[in-house]
Amino acid sequence: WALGPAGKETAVDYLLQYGYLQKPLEGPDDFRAEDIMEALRTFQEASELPVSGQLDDATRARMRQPRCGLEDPFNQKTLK
Amino acid sequence: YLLLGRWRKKHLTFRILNLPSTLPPHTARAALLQAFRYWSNVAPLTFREVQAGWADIRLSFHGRQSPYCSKPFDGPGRVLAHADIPELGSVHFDEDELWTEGTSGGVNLRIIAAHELGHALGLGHSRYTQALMAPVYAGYRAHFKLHPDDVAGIQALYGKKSPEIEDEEEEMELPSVPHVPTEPSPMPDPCSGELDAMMLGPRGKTYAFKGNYVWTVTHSGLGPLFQVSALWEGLPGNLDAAVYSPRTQWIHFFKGDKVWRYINFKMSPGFPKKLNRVEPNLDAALYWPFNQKVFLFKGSGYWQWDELAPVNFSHYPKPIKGLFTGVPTQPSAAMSWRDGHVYFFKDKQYWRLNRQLRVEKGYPRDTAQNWMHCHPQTTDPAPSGGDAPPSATGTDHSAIGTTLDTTSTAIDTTLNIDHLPGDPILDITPSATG
Repeated sequence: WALGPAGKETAVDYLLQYGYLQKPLEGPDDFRAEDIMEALRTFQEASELPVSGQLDDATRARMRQPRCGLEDPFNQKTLK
Repeated sequence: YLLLGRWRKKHLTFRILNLPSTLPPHTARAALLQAFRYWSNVAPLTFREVQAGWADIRLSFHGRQSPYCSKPFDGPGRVLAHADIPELGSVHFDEDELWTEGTSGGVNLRIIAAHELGHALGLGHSRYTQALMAPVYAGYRAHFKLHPDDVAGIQALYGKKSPEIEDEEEEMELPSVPHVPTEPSPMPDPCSGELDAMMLGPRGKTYAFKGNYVWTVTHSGLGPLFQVSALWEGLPGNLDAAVYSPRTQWIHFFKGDKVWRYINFKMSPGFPKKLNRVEPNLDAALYWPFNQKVFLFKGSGYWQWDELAPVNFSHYPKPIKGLFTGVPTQPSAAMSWRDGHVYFFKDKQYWRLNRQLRVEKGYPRDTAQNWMHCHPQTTDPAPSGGDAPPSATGTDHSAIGTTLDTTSTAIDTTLNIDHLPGDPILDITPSATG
């Protein structure tokens, strides 16, 4: 619900690809809303965006920015 | 900054394997060379370009497909480039980007290259959005320079650049071709075709050992050269033999009068041990899956070893030629490979054996060309039904299908290899389906 049907797939892929969300080794693929919100907050903070935990336009635009293919080490939990 | 790894040496070679089509070659090269200079200006690093052969850092451009990279790019925009951390050295750029220099349009090659070299030297992404190592491209900057966080990160890895080195560089005025001290242990050239050992290891990976280095051999090419001790901590280089047994998961390395045992990359307690039941300075070792025994070779003799049974070598060594027909004495290396064949290596050549452990016709062949993907001096006729290069990952069922033709009965027949050839057990003539 935090992402809305349209953004869910892309945003979760992005958060996964760049290390903001940790794919549970054994768990189901879909993530708890709170995990996604925490990952969004981490991404927004690292991107110097307003930290809302929601997939707002500014966050969506940032995710479309050209970037490096390596992961970001900004979510301490997934980094560990 | 985040430190992901570091090179144990500070004088690195690099090679530019190809260039983007959207820039004149000299402009693209200048951008890449300047990218190296950003780092060598602030840390005691030197970068020497090589035009052929192996290099520590290898820069290349590829698109959505690449035979050498498991991570395809995504067309213009989004992911621009990626790089491996030390000491792997791969730096890849998306060839579908509009690479530019000197303009705010497109994607500036110099800045992106400097970022990816930061990864190749051991830096992760920075939280400073204006730092070079920030994950997102912040656009073209005419007077670009490293952010203090970038400098702090690279100096945390390699130290500060001391003035005398700076003077020396100024004297040389050769921005990218300073002297490179010889390695204490020269890195071998896989294209020499010479080996200390070959091993089909866990998960079907093929490892080649020479000097202090080891590399993997895959269908699409060679993996990076690693120092043996970087993978198997505590293991010396210049090994005599290496063998992995799927039966026990043990990897045994032999050198001189010692044997080391590892499970994956972890040394087993109590090792290394002294070799006292077989002669020291072995030549080669292999695991034969059909009787699940390890064979050790030295000179013209072999030992057959059951890892899980009490050792009884009273009848050994036996003559190699009595069991492995047509192979050379004093082999450099040997292994049973995924295709079900046994291979012996010596000097620059190798021999392939059939199920009856007889060398097949048309052998020996050249190791460098057929295993190490080196360009032939002369075009060698493709081996007839011969050595499909090692499959990329794991077992290549197509190769197995065409090469093994093994029926389960052949595999289930437990051969006690002690019998000499001619023994009915050994004279299995493959059935029509086997």
